[in-house]
Amino acid sequence: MNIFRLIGDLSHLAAIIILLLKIWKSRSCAGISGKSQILFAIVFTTRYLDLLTSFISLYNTCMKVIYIGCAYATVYLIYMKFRATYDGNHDSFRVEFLVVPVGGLAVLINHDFSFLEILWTFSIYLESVAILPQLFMISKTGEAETITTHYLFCLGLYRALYLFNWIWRFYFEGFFDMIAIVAGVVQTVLYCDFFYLYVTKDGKGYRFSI
Amino acid sequence: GIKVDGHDEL
Repeated sequence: MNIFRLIGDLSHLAAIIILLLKIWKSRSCAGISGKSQILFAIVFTTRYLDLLTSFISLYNTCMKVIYIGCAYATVYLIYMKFRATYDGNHDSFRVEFLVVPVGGLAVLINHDFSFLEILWTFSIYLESVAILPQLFMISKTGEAETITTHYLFCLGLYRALYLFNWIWRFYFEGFFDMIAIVAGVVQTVLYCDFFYLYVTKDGKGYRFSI
Repeated sequence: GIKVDGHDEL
């Protein structure tokens, strides 16, 4: 554990909680892509199946349980509790164009051809592109609420911090995981355009295009 | 290198 990893995890946690609270407090999921949230729920589910097979640390277990729980709670709020506010017409990204190629890639390129490892690899690849339906939705409507931009910023910051974590681990532990690194770079790059807008617009709610 | 028996990152 290093400082980049810890702050990255906390940033990820903050993003998840910001989104949950935003939906809960406003009683609305307007402007939020339910498809991206389903993809994140799939990501956590397929990645954290090792909860059942191996114990790493109390921190690790707690965070995994919280991430999974929050992901499903978010999906529940969007598709059940506040379904009337869900903007399905603008959430029109075709997720099969992500899930199918990513599934194929996970079977082809992985560290070990075993069930859990392929699911882990699938989750890594899928996470790198899971935000695309959300970014697509924002570019389609041309606007995002302030709180939604904070959510996206924390989510992007988390993966950017993980890149520093991997640099740290490479130099000080000789550890590197090429699959995670390449996917992490892709994921971070997808946020770059957004980061630029977030910083230059001072994080205020705004109309913008991607 | 990478060891496959468990991933400690989240």
